[in-house]
Amino acid sequence: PQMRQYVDFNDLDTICKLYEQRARGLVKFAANKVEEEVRNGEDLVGALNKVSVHSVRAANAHCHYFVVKNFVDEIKTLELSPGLRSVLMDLARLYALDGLSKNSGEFMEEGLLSGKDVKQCHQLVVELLPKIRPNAVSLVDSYEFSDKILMSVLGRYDGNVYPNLLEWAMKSELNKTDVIPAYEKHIRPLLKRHQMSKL
Amino acid sequence: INPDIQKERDTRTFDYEELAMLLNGGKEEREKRKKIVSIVESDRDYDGPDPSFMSRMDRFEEWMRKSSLLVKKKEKLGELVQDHKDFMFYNLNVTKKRPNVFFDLHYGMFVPTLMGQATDEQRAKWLIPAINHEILGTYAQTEMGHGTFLRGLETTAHYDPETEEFEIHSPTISSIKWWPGTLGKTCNHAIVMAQLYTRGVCHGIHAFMVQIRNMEDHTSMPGITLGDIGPKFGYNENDNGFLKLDHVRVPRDNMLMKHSQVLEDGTYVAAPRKNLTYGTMTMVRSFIVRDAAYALARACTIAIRYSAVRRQSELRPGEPEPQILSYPTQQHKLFPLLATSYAFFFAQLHMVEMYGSVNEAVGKGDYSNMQELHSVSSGLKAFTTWTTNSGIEVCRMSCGGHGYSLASGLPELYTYFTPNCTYEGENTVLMLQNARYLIKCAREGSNGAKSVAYIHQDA
Repeated sequence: PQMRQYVDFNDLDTICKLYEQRARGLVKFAANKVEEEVRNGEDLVGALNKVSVHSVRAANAHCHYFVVKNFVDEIKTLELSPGLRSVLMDLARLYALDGLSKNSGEFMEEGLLSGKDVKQCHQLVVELLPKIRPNAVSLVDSYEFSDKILMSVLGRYDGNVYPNLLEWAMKSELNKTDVIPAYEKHIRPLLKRHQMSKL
Repeated sequence: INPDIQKERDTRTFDYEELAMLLNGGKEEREKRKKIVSIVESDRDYDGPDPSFMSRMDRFEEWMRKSSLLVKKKEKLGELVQDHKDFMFYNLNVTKKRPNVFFDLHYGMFVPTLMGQATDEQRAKWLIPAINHEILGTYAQTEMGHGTFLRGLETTAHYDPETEEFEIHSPTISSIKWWPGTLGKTCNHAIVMAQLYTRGVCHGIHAFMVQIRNMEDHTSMPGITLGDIGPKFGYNENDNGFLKLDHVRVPRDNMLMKHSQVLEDGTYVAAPRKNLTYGTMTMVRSFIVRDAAYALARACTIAIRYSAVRRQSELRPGEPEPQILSYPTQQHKLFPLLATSYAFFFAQLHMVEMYGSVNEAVGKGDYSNMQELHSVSSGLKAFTTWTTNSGIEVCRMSCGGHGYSLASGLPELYTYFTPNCTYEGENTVLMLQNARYLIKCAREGSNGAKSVAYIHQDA
């Protein structure tokens, strides 16, 4: 409860601290479990195996913390125009808050967030979406993947999806002839038999 | 240009050039990339049928044609393709992220292993011919029965001091090398990982150069059985192969001996560090983090552009159908993934940089950061590939019915990306390796490296 009065979801450093504490908590939990198993007579290999489910959660939280912190640190360090910095900051906040929101159970487990905090977090993610919207297409354009690399009718740079979807479908082997060879072999005899049975 | 997507581009609030330069390695690098793209895309020789409508054999042959063309045409690019990074980008544009049978395993693993583990004499013998494409190589580690657990590999290499040769052998069905790319039908050499025995003692996994095909007529060498492992979930242009060795004898010099050696009389000289043999895998894991970032970025590009031009339903009767990108639920599916692609972009920069500096230090005999690199590359490889794998599927679903068509590009992106979760270390096992390091740091109370120092700080 003391921690929570300092949580400011607008501050990326605070959010990074939450990730750090979640990772520390889960690593220490796994390490303590290993100690416990060893004290109960298990050898280290056996102890690590028994604790492996907790260990994977700990490693995942550690990697998540690494990626969030690295993202925030990079944006702080890079020389950027105010416009771009603000857009990247919004992306970093969205990444970090979405991670809090989707892994809220682990943050709550560590006593870092309350149910009320998590609700606020969900809301902040929703509020960030319209801020990203005006830049969404340009943010993906900036990677500069050519159409030939994407090989996607839906993801074409010019957005002319429907005429190209039709053109693409026309390449299908089945469209080489109007009547497929299987008609004579399988469809026509079936239809004939059906018509004869009606008679 | 579709007016809806143009409108989206007109509303941006940042300097496009500034971000494009940041994401493409700076002004000069971006210019270079643009030139390479333009050269490849204007070269009609690289055109070919749409792979979505091709059989496996046709795909295999078409990508072999493109791969060999790329090698032949590389020289003409002069200064544009100066280093490995440039060549990788050139390759990506020719093969469109599909396998390059003359490049991926050859330059991705065969050449780096020679660079990292061969002595100067061995480099002179194999590295130069490899770079000149006089020999084509692959890296044969995984077996039918064992993959990630390297100590479980069964292939043996017994040293015979009488003849100063190693006898390399697949003792069981499960020990047959299984999965290595381009092994089945393309390569004529392989670096084979096998359990080394000298004087009756096993010294663990070591790397051996084995000629697997005759250089004259490309037939399998005596004692060697080779083949393709059959169709897969994706990557069907590649002849991922199998290799069975029946008491194949190679000279003593064919063991890569930069780090550990076997002397003429069979004396084993151990490497200064046990896991130096696994350097190639650490490198590949670092590059997989980069692939994860770009694969997610590509999926987001497709889904977000399509969401800008697709209109669906009416919010209120009689109103125009909104772009699906305007729906909060669509934004909630895609924008966190867009943000993730940026987070991964910066993570891969860090990872590749870290690999470069640790590798340089190892070359100078400084092994102090190897454990840290191994831990970070294992953890990030697993973390980013899992996220990207599920993220591509979310992008596909976000395109509604059309996402299911191969025309969307997303099914193939998914099937090409998904093996990243299981090759070069199965993800759960890699997470456990990362966790072992974290738990060790926590238990021993040592601060360890910078990335784990926080474990001992006060909450």
